[in-house]
Parts: sequence; structure tokens; C-alpha cells
Amino acid sequence: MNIFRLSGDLSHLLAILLLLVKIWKTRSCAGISGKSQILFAIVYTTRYLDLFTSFVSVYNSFMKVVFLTASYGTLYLMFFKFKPTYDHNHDSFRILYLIIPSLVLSFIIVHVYTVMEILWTYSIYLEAVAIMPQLFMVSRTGEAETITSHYLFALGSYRALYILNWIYRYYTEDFLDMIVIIAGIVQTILYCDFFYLYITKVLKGKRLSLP
Amino acid sequence: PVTDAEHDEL
Repeated sequence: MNIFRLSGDLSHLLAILLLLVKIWKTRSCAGISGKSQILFAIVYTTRYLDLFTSFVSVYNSFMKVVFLTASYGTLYLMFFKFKPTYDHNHDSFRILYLIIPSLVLSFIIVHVYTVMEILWTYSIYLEAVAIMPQLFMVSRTGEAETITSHYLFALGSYRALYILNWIYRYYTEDFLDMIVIIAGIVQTILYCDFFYLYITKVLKGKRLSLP
Repeated sequence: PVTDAEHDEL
């Protein structure tokens, strides 16, 4: 554990809780992509199956349970409790275009051919692109609520902080996992456009709207 | 090689 990893985790946690609180307080999931949330639930489920097979630390296990619970809680709110507020017309990204290639890639580029390792690798690849339906939705509607922008910023920052964590771990522990590093860089690059808009608009008190 | 236990990240 180092400061970059911890900051990344806290940023990730903040993002997930921010989204839950936003939906709960406004009693609405307008502007949120249910498809991205489905992908994140798949990501957490396939990655955290190791809760049953290996134990690293109380911190890790606790966070995994929180992420899983919050993720399924979000799905419940979106697709059951506040379903009428879900804007499915604008959530039209075809997620099979992300699910299938990630799955194929996880069979081609993987460290070890075991079920758990392939599922873990799949979760890494899928996570890298899971935000695309949400970004697509923002581009289709041309705007995002400020709280949604904060959510996206925290979620994007998490992987960017993890990149610093990997650089740090490379120098201090000789740790180098190219799969997670490349995927993490791709994931962060996808947010760059949004980061730019967030810094130039939202931080100056303006609503995020596209020209 | 990486084993499950070595994925000490979230």
C-alpha cells in the first residue's frame, strides 16, 4: 500500500458512493447510463470472485465487499426502484461490442490459463472500456448534471492515480504487470476529453454542456 | 507468473 494506491481507492469509493447518494437524494437516475453500471457490476463480480479463494488483507476484502454491494445497489435503484426515471432512449450504446472483444482478448493475452486468472483479466479489460456507454450518453444528450460530472471525475481519477501507484511499485517492489498497466492507461485516456471539460467548465461553476 | 494472491489491488 502506498499513498497513490490509497488515494486511488478512496477516489473510486467516493465515485461509487457519490452516484448512489445522487440517485437516492434526487430519486432519479436521469443522465446515468444503466449499461455502464451493468458493465461495472460484471467487472466487480468477475474480479472479486477471489474473495472466496484468496485473502490478502482485511482492507482489500472490505473494499471488495463495499464495491460489490454498492454496484448491485446502484443497479437495483436504476432498474427497479427508480426505473421510470431511467433515460434508456439516450443509453443506446451496444455493450456487446465491449463485452465480447474483452472476453476474447482475455483468452489471448493472459498471464496464466486458469479460470480465476482469465476472469480477473477479463475484468481488467472490461473495466478499461466500461465507461464508454456513459460518455456516449453524455455526448448524445450534450450535457451532464454537475453531480454526475463529479462522479465521472472521481471515477476517472482513480485509474490515473493507480498509474502513479504502478510507477511507484515498479521502483520500490520491482512490480510490473503489463496487462493491468496498459489497460489502466487506455482507461485513463478515455477520460481525457471529459477531464478537459471538467476542468474548464465544471470547476469554474458552469454546467457541463457540449457545444 | 502472476497468481491470484498477487493481485493485491482493487
